[in-house]
Amino acid sequence: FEPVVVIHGGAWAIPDKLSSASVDGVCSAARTGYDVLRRGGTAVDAVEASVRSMEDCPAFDAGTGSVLNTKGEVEMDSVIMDGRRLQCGSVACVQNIKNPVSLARAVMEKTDHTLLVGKGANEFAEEIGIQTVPTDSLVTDDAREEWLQFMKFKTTVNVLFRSRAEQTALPSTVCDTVGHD
Amino acid sequence: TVGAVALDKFGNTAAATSTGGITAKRPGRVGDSPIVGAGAYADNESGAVSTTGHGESITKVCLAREVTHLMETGLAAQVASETALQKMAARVQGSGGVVTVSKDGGIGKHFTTERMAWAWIKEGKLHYGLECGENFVINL
Repeated sequence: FEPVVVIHGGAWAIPDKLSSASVDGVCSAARTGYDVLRRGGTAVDAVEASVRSMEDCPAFDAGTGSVLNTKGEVEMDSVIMDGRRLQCGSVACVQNIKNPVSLARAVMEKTDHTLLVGKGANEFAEEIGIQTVPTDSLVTDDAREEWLQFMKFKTTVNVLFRSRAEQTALPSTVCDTVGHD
Repeated sequence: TVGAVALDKFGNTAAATSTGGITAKRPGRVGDSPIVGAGAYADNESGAVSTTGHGESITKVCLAREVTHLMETGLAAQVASETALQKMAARVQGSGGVVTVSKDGGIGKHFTTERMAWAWIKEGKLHYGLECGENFVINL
């Protein structure tokens, strides 16, 4: 088989200020994964390496560069799947982990489970020696700024549209701007 | 959200997806990304898919599994990717994107949002783009 790697860096209304970094990031991730395949690595090795490279790139909403929830916290999700025997592993709402995809791979390879979430996922990371990092190291200035803007926007919406029915009737363009992972 | 799919020289497929979610999401909210069949799927008998976009919509239609299912019916990776995203738009009015590799190395990538950064490498050529219709190529 001719090795192939295909990458995405997220589908949304990517602003111009992030466009170059996003394109550079996916190209770099493709090269990283392809190098793994060229050296004889497996498809699982390749996708993990590619995703790790994007988790380490602050232009993307994953790992370093993750956005913030309403409490101003980072909660990350990841999944990995091996097509040989449909083995898979995933984690959800993990905090303080630099590369959640590698934790997902550990769930796949070191447990009988397919999904670990929250505190349990973080405890599993500790158990197998995956190093935790300070939250601040995962949060970029852009993510903080976006969070502040959104919280201001949300307050304004709450004032302008007092009922839930009114809020759910907001134009889809508004929802598209704020509602994508 | 970021994601990758691959086919190695042994004919094995894999997929991975990772995300920080949505800005100012409710604590504890989980989208499609960690859900097998929604955020990603890989099966050597069809191919591998990684998805991105509106998490709740993607989860409702099991987008990644939908793409591999369409490939099982004989559709090419690109057609399966486009068809699944069209179905998601029609059924739950959701938008997003996918990258796909079929079991025989066919490539698919499609998005129904304004932009999606994507790249793929096969036979020493790097293809990449951001806007709809773009396909820049570099010989490695």
